[in-house]
Amino acid sequence: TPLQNSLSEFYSCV
Amino acid sequence: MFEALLGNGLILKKIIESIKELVTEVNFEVTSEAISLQAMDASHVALVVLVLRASEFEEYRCDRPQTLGVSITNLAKLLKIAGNDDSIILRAEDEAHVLTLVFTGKNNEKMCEFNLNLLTLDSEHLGIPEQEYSAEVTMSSSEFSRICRELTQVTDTLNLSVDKESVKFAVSGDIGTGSITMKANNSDKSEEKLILNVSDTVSMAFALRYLNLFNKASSLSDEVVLSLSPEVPVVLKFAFDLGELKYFLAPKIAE
Repeated sequence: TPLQNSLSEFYSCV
Repeated sequence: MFEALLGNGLILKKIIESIKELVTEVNFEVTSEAISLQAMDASHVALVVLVLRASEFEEYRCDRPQTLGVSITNLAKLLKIAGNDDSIILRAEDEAHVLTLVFTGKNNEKMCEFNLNLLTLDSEHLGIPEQEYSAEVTMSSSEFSRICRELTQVTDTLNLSVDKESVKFAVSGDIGTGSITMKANNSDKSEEKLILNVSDTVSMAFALRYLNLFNKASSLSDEVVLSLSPEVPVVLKFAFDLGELKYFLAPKIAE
């Protein structure tokens, strides 16, 4: 089954 | 002082219903230009971005920018009390501890006023770059909602593939596999129409559970715009008169 990514892997927190 | 009058209160009821299962406590930023919010769901997989333009309210005043920490759960409870035809006023003093909500019936026959206690919340603001997407799909929001709901019966993951001619919604589960393919067309029937703007073919996987939650916003807009690029979150955009509601969802990756 595919793993769900997390948004923080794509965008940095500001 | 912040005060905004919305003649069509139903739209606010729909907006809050569309986000309450994803985010429970959020910071609303109010400025002279807009009411906005950006919040991630608890598992940091999905993001809600809402912008309501000041110019679209019947009356709008914001003397100084302010952050209003709101329990969406409790706001939803209060908005349930507002009638579908009611106008809604949102009001907060400077450095407010409460958000005042006033619901007024169409013929001024009834007025409800509530003070919702505000919260102090840490905000996790993500820096989302403006980007060009490989593929953009514009289609009927109710049709997309129906496809997601129906395919959820097969499995929990939607494989979405877009090329220049068509979009394919594919699933694979214990009971078998299947797909729904829709070709780009400019039908007069809004539920059939599908506009593709594709520079590169994309194929990605997403959790249907989240897409189903996003699709609650289909009551706000007849159309949904899906923006896809490989290995970045998909964006679902629902635009309406008052502003727009966007959802970001991180893709699933193969183990």
